[in-house]
Amino acid sequence: MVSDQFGVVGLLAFLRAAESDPNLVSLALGQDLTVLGLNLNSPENLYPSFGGPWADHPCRPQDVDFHVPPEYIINHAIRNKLSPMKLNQYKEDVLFFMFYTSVGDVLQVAAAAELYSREWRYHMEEKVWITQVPGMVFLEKTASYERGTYYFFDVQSWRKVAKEFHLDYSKLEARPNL
Amino acid sequence: PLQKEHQTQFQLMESAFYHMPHPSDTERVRHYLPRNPYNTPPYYIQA
Amino acid sequence: YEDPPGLVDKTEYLIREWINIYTTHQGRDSTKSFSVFVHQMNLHGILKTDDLITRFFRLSTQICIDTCYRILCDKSTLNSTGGRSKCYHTLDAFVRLVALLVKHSGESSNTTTKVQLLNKVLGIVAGVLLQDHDNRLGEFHQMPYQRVFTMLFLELNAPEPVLEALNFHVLTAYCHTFHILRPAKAAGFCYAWLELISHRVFIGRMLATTPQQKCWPLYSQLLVDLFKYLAPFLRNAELAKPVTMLYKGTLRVLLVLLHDFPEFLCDNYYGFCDVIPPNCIQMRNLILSAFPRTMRLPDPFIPNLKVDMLPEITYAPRILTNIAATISPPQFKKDLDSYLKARAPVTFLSELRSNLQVSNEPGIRYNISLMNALVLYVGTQAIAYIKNKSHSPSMSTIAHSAHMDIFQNLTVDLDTEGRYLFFNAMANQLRYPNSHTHYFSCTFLYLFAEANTEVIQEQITRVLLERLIVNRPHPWGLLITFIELIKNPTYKFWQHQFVHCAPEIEKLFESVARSCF
Repeated sequence: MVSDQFGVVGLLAFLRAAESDPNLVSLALGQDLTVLGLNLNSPENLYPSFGGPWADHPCRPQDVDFHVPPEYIINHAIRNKLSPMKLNQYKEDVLFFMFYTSVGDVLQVAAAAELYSREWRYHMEEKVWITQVPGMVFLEKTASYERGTYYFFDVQSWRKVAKEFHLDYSKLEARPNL
Repeated sequence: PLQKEHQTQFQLMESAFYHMPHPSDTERVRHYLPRNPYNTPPYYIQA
Repeated sequence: YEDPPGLVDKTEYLIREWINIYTTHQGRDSTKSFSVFVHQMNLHGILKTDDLITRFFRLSTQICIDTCYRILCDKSTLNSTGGRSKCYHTLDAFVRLVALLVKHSGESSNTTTKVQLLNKVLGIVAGVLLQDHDNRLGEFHQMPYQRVFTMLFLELNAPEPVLEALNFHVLTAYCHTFHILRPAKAAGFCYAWLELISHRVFIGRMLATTPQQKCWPLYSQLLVDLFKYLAPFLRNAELAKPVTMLYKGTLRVLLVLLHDFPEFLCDNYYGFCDVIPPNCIQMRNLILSAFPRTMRLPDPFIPNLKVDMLPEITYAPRILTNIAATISPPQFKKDLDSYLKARAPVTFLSELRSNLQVSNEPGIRYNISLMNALVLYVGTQAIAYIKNKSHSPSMSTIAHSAHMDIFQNLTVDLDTEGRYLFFNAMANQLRYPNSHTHYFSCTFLYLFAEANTEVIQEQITRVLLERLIVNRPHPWGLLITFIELIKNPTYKFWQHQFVHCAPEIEKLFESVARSCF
């Protein structure tokens, strides 16, 4: 058999070394390319929202420049006239919109805090917002959990959907604080 | 082993590695609702 | 030469003046303020000669860059968003001035003056960058330059008629600038450079919206620059963090290209693989896995797949590289052609190795580019030869020809390193269904079957196996070749010693076989 690095034994030696040193792996065995933050099954082109070679996720909608007619660009004229943001005056729709589009931004936490104050709770595992259906009768209620019918906010259909939940209090996020 | 030229390049690359580009470097400054990167909880929606 | 007395102060005054105008937002968007400012420039004699304009831009660039260094080196603002946005403030104003000057220079319909001015400014910024990079070394900051290039590009790609007429020139100017600033020339700028050439708007313009793929060759050159820079670092089995970061970023960019522009990778695979180190298997597989979007790949795992019945295997893939021109020296090329034509003199075969070997030092014995070119050139000649006889490549039609003489000679005559590189050059042709894939797949199997020593079979297996055990993607041609090798009893694959030389290897073969079956 070939005794140097160009035969099967050479490959074997490399594989054995790679087991102990992950640094050796990335070239010979490569890595799982599906975890680089690119949706390789997307029917759409990736490049319009490509976040760059260092980003773990695509650009958010608000990051991507779209060229709108110049007459649309009026922010410099009205910016100082806009009233400051008052989250407690916005409807839940707007709050959910902010929460789901301001990923990794202060706004996301601010929206979460406002939703919390409106009796919504964020389920950390299910990753959904849940609130009690008014007048709902508990099927079960203990010190650590409760069961009953709740509204959860369904991002896909963008509306509240009723559903029965078994709610572990430990899985609900406490009041978000900035 | 790396040739001398490549060693020099590596040192420069290594220094640059500690000053990686920031996402905002390639985005227009937005005066209205500017981006405020924040370490949101990992269980929040990330994409 | 020394700047004329007073020019530095004038420039400083003017650029500060412009930044103030830019800050009062009406200024930013109003052409009136711009024309007032141009008038001021005139008054200060800046626009009098081309040389003064050049100096003005160079000094302006340096002033803005120095401002950024002052902010970035201020411990309190280092890495804070506040510090960066202060930099953006200055840089964006400078960019806006350049963009407006480019747009309004000369007659509106005359692109020449605009392009000349743009080239001048890009050249100046690149010059300042390289000087800065070589002076500051480890203290060099990429951000100011990246911001200038990015924002200017976005400005010049706004959907305006005057800019649309300029666009191809803008892209060409940018590619030239990025080539000058390639990582091999400015290693400390390599991360910003990769982000610049993979910016979504840049990719969109270069590869999608510019008609007739006119910018594809330019973009291909930039990727070759990147691969050439990475090569010496990737040749090291152990990647340092800075290299891993750049490599991972490169994989992301290639994934976007594989998903959105597979034809681009198909067209340029040869030039890319020519500069990617042999041990960089996954990245090379990624490039070789690209196939035209109009093509539906037959499932390679279907039992009894009749590859030679596929219509696609009669078509040759597009090769943009002029392979024949890369075979050197000219005398060697001449001898090669005469041997292919007349299958003589036999001495050509015995001298083949000496033409390929460039040193005796292990690891760098062979001219890999020449090896790659020779393999593909002989292969394409063989396919043409077979077609001329109204045949298509098969195990019988590829045998007993001058082409196969050459391949068999290389197989027998080269040492293990040479043979490894030779088989790699062949394996680089195993891609989507086309005449090259089919020919080289047959050739691999033929060489395996005809091998007079097990070492040859082992090395064929090694080259194929290492490409299969790496994470996906795997090229279609690689899969069907290996499946045929391990399934077809004529090759007696499982009877070879190297299949059973160690439990891990045995397990590896079995797992690959399982996934193939």
